[in-house]
Amino acid sequence: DVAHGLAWSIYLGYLKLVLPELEGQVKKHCNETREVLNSARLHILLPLSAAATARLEEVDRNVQYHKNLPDLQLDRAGVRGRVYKHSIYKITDQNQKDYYCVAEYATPLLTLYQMSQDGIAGFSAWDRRQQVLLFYNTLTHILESSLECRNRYRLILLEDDQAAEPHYLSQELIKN
Amino acid sequence: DVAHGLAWSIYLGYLKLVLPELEGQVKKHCNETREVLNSARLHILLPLSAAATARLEEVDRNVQYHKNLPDLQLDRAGVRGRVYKHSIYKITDQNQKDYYCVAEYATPLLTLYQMSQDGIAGFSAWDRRQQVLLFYNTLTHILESSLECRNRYRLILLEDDQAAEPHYLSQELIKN
Ligand SMILES: Nc1nc(=O)c2ncn([C@@H]3O[C@@H]4COP(=O)(O)O[C@H]5[C@@H](O)[C@H](n6cnc7c(N)ncnc76)O[C@@H]5COP(=O)(O)O[C@@H]3[C@@H]4O)c2[nH]1
Repeated sequence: DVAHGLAWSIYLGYLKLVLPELEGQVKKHCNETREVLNSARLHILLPLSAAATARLEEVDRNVQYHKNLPDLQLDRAGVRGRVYKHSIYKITDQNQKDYYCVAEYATPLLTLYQMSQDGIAGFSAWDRRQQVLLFYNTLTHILESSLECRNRYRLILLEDDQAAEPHYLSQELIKN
Repeated sequence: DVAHGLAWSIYLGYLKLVLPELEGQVKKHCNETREVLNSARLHILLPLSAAATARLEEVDRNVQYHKNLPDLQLDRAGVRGRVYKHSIYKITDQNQKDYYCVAEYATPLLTLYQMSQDGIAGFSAWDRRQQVLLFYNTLTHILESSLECRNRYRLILLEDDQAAEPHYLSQELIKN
């Protein structure tokens, strides 16, 4: 099961490293810009379709890129100063009120999406959906048991049939 | 099989993106510094033990970090301007001759290593070795069929019993 390995991969190779630093990055951002975020958690988006666009604006015009948090640099597996960064989004609700939060798609979903596109080893759109659910369940379980990550994230599962609603993403981000 | 998904992950999420740009980055580096590399290929290190150190110098003093290639920035899954970079190493051979090449460990090996450390779901050191071999075989097969990656990489499998030899890594890098 591909998704099982991808959930461990995003946890051990990314979330376990960056989530403990997130609060510090958000404080640094506030000190440098005087801007306060509505939430210091990383909002991790998991569309059931695995369709993770490059930019969130492509999916919902009420979600606008604002700025990036300061970079985190780590020496990793021979790459000197590998850069880890997150993007802040401004989200406008139905009453024109603005919210600021840190959000991104779960990157391994792109791997699942492309595996079903490239006709790899009979990996169908149905298999892909099953793998997204397995990824979500496995990652939920891993993160709940993780002291490093506790209270520092939100996993947001995005339903397929809601995807046609133009402001579904912004509503889900604000709710969370 | 965790390794199967990790091989697709490093290909679809990294090598397919960066290898086509590598020759351009190396040329840019040469124009900016007048330094020529002995090879423009990405040397991807795969230790059978999955023990991927943060810095190559830790393993062999004849391998020294030199500089990084110019950054590549891409908008990916909601992260604006995500940075991809590679490190250039200076390698000294037995006759004090210097070689320059781009090298790094295959980062997903760290996931395999940590999974066996954290006592995850009965993932033993033996399982880990099997998974490294599966990763190597799967990635070899994927890259050989990839037009984007052809001739732009070297996969270097590093044997366990050789790891005690202090200049094994530099010898393998120069050979390749
Ligand atoms: N949003 C986000 N920002 C990041 O900086 C980042 N870095 C990793 N990840 C995701 O975490 C997991 C573990 O990463 P790992 O480094 O072990 O494998 C990585 C690694 O082997 C390689 N890779 C990706 N980006 C880089 C990079 N910048 N430098 C070296 N290797 C890289 O290709 C694999 C897959 O990458 P992604 O498919 O982008 O998702 C990864 C992965 O799901 C990230 N996710």
